[in-house]
Amino acid sequence: NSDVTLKNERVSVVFDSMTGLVKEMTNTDKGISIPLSQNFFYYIGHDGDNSKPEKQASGAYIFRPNETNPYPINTSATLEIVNGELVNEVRQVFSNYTSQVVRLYAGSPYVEFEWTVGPIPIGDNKGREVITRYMTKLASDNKFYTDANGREILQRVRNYRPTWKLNQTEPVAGNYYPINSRAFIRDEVANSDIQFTVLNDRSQGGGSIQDGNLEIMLHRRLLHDDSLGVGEPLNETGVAGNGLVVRGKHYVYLGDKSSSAKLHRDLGEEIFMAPITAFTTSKLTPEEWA
Amino acid sequence: SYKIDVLKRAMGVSQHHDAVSGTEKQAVAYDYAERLANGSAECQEVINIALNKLQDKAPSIAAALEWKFCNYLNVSKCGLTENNTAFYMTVYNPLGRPVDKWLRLPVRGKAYTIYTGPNGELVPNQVVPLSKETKMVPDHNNSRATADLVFKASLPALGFNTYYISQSSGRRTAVRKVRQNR
Repeated sequence: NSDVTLKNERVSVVFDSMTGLVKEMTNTDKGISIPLSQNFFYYIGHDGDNSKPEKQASGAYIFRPNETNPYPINTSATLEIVNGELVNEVRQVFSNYTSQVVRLYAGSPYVEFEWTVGPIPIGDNKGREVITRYMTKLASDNKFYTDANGREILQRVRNYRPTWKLNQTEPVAGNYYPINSRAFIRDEVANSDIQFTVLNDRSQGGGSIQDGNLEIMLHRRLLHDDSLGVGEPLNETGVAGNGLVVRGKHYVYLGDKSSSAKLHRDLGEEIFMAPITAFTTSKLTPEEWA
Repeated sequence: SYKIDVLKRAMGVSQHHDAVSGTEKQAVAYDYAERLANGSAECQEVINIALNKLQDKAPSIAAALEWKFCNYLNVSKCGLTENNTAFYMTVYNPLGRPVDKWLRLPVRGKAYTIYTGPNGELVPNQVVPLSKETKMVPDHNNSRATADLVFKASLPALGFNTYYISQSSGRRTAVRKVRQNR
């Protein structure tokens, strides 16, 4: 009945015993601890009406959710725990199409979230757009930061564009930006030095729709064409015909601003230029090989 | 270089805006994927040749090795590591600085011994059982793996390290299920 703690010598993550969801994250090196929650949600894609431009459907070109608030895929997850000398992991199952493994390797300063989503159900004739949302209490003051193709970090301000006066008509999609390799939020309060950083393994879209939150789109399956040229709904069925299963990783780091800046530069490079593995079943003995 | 050109051309085609944004028609998406896969396969042949050139071989064993690549490691699937009780692995680091990288290989054994380097140093490893519930061995991928073999590769800048991996006797890491209050 007690909470589950995943930890190594540098970082720890606590999972709530009641819900199975992440509850707290601590950077032991830096002595920083924050309440952190993470869950999967989905937006229902707007069906649209292609005869009326103002009623655009959510599709390949356009992210246009039906409502501002997404639905949680589940409010709790079942847990499995693996403890070992090199890696500890907590496996969470949220639904028959959403699961996650949270991993902590020995000596690692960051936590790995490996998400698996799909096939997204469409039996109720609703298109779904699945996100993961990291929820902190950081006072991010309408701001979050993304990379520009892995190079310059850009500050994004909610409902604001730096070069024109914005008339915001899409409270969610209008605050989504490309996240090509990393995104982070900071405690923007004076004298606070906390930063929460997420690196991804592929380009995704995401935003900070509420202060302290960072959400990232993982997988989409939609039933209507958005009438911008592709001429098909974004509904990949895959080989089996039920829809695609997608798996990817987020690398999550909690730290101060300077250590976060160093980590995301080094780690971003290591994710982008990952080692190349090759295998052979040579009959050589290990001695001959050596 | 003509082998590398296959991937160069596929990448060139993929600079088109609909490949970048994912707004192509499904049939076109399949075509892009096929071009990239063909390019990737050709480049793997080049890497095969390069690895054989980089690795000094004793005159008595001068025959070139055939290196295989596991393109589905992200979904815990690799025929070679699943179906062999012993194999060699080379890990090349393309970065200009040394890197420590955690590797996960899909396997079927319960315990493994890993040696590296010319002196045959033992590499600590852990065998982590896969979970059907989290779809780590999804029915979709026809994998026979029952576990992931986890170890850390320490790699030099712009260089490689080789590992000899063989099945041994021992036990896997235990999995604990948590019963939750609802």
